[in-house]
Amino acid sequence: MRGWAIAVHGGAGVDPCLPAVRQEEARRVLSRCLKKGAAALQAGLTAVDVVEMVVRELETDPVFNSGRGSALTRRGTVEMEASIMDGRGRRCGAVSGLSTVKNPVSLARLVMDRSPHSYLVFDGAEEFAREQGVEMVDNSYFITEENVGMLKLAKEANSIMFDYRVPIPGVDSCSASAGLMGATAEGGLQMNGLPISMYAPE
Amino acid sequence: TVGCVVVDNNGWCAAATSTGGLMNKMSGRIGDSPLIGSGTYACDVCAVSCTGEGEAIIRSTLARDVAALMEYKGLSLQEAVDYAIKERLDEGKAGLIAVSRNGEVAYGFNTVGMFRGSATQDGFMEVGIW
Repeated sequence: MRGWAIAVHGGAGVDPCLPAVRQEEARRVLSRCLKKGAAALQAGLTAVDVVEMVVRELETDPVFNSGRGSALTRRGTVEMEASIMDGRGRRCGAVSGLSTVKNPVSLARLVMDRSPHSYLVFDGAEEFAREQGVEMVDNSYFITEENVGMLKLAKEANSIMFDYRVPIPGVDSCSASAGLMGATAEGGLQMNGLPISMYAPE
Repeated sequence: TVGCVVVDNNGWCAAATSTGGLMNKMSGRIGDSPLIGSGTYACDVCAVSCTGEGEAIIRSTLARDVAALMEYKGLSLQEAVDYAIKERLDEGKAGLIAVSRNGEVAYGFNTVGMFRGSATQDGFMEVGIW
């Protein structure tokens, strides 16, 4: 046993043209969260407490796509989801469709610790959150100016963006531009106004 | 999407993942992050957190596959991560981070980049993107 270890991520599918200032911002947040987790492990906290604490930190910072700074639905709202799993006994908890819970990962933890279930979604999850007294905020708290602009671009490009980039017009496949769901017009089948092929990769 | 995987001083592993999902997604859409065994998994061997194209991660039960490759094929953590990313995603684009009960840390991705960081008790610390 080599002692404790920790890893964090802030999402894959990074835009190759990400400006240097954004890269520095992301590195700063990752370093801060990593150090916080490492200090907690050094102090003897358990693995499940540390992963919850670190993901809360990442949810609170608007730099990444979770909690505040979450991607927006086509209606311009936020619907968040999270899960947590403790290798000790393989216990787990998950939530989806949250729109007012400030830290989704902590509600997932409560599903694991204080409910008979392993997964609660939408209204049921929000009701459970009220019962448990977790911090709840207005949906607008999660919405950033930048993401409102991104959603507008996505709608104009008629696309679902997996890495926040505007599809290059005429892109005929997702792989041609890493991480993008460009509208590919295979056949006529549409869903939500988009070619069905759009959803397959998603 | 954000995630964290940890192995503590007692060798216990844990994983957590949280996301806002996809920009311009339909209301009601659920991705891989909350699905245990796909976006998140932890057992007494390792802990895994995934990010990327939800459909590919769900279909490949990516997080559980890393643990199964270690349990049943006896692969090391990095070998299991590399195999899962290389062989399980078909055309999908994704990345993952993982730790093992022995204190190893590993990651893999087939996208252009993945925001990531890792640290171990012996003082190693790294933050990367590309």
